[in-house]
Amino acid sequence: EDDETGIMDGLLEALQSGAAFRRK
Amino acid sequence: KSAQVYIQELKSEIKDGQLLSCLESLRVSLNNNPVSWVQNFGNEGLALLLNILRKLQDDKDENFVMGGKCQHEIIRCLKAFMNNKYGLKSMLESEEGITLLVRAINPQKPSMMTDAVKLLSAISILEQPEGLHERVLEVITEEAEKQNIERFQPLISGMKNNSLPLRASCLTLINALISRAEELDFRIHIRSELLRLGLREPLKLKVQLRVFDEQAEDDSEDL
Repeated sequence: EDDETGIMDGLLEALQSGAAFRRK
Repeated sequence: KSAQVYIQELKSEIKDGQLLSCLESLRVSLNNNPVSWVQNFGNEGLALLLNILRKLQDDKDENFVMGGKCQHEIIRCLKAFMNNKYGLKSMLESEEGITLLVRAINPQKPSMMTDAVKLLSAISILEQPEGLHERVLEVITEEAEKQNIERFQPLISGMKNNSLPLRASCLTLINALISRAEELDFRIHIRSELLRLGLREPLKLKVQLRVFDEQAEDDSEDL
């Protein structure tokens, strides 16, 4: 699990889709 | 090629075309190999990449086009390096990582700036370690002070650029920085600062797009 790749891709996707900004 | 071979090549101070092809090949290796390969490249490889990036950024007499291409390729390598927990942690712990990404915010080089701004946005929304958005903003502020410009001026310039990906990435970083700030006063302050610098100007198109979308929705309902 610690070796998981794609972290940056996931963050960029969350930013692009707006999911990173959804208010909790 | 093994990670060690790349390290040796980067240490040998190759330049221009040779450096560019080494970096392109390194990016492919960082992207396509397992994390253990990235770990072998490790902090030593990261330090070499950052060191070369800093030198290229500092070197004003550098062959402008080739230097720019190499800088952009290093930013791409950094993205590939940071695409796992190990690499991301190493980058965040490196002394100059964030600073050099901020220095790559150069509206004269739109495609490199787009990639650098994207990485800074991603760093800003990380929850651990805490306060990364503050760190990014702090470095943006420091670098602007050195250049004697308003801190958000490069992002506003980016939003006036013809490149749509650059405009989108600049606004994304702005949103990332504002949305992560905890204090309401601070968020309002940042928004006012951006509006004073002319944030709305490049967004005028958005008003028209909203009209287009809203009217399309109305027509769709009528239909």
